[in-house]
Amino acid sequence: MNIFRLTGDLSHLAAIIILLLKIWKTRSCAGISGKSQILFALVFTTRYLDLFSSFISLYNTVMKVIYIMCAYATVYLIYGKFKATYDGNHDTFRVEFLLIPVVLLAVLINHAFAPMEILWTFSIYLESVAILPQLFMISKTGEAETITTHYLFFLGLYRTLYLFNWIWRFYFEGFFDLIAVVAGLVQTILYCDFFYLYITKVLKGKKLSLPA
Amino acid sequence: PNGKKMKDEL
Repeated sequence: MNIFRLTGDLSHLAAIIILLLKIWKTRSCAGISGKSQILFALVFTTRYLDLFSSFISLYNTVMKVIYIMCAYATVYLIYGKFKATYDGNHDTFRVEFLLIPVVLLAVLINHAFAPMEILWTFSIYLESVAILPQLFMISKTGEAETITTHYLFFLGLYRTLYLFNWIWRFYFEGFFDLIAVVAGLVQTILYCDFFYLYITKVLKGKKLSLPA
Repeated sequence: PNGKKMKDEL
């Protein structure tokens, strides 16, 4: 455990909780892509199946359980409790365009051709692109609530910090996971445009709105 | 290097 890994995990946790609180406090999931949230729930479910097969640490187990529970709670709030506020008309990204290539890639490029490994690899690849329905929704409506941008910032920051964590582990522990690093790079790059808007607009007190 | 899976990460 190094500082990049820990702050990355906490940033991820912050993102998840910001989103849950935003929906809960405003009693609305307007502007939130339910599709992205379903994909994240799928990411956690397929990645954390090892909760049943191996124990790594109390920290590891607790964080995994929190992530999974929060992911399903978010999906429930969007498609259940606050369904009336869900903006399905703008959440029109075709997820099959992500899922099909990700499944194929996970079957073709993995550490071992075994069910658990393929599911883990699938989750890594899927996570890297799971935010696309959300970014697509923002580009379609041309704006995002400020709290939604904070959510996206922490979510993007998390994988960026993981990149530093992997550099650290490569140098100090001799660890290197090509699949995670490449997917993490892709994931971080997808946030770059958003980071730019966040820094130049949101941090200066302006709402995130895109030119028409 | 093909690398190895970091099983302890989230």
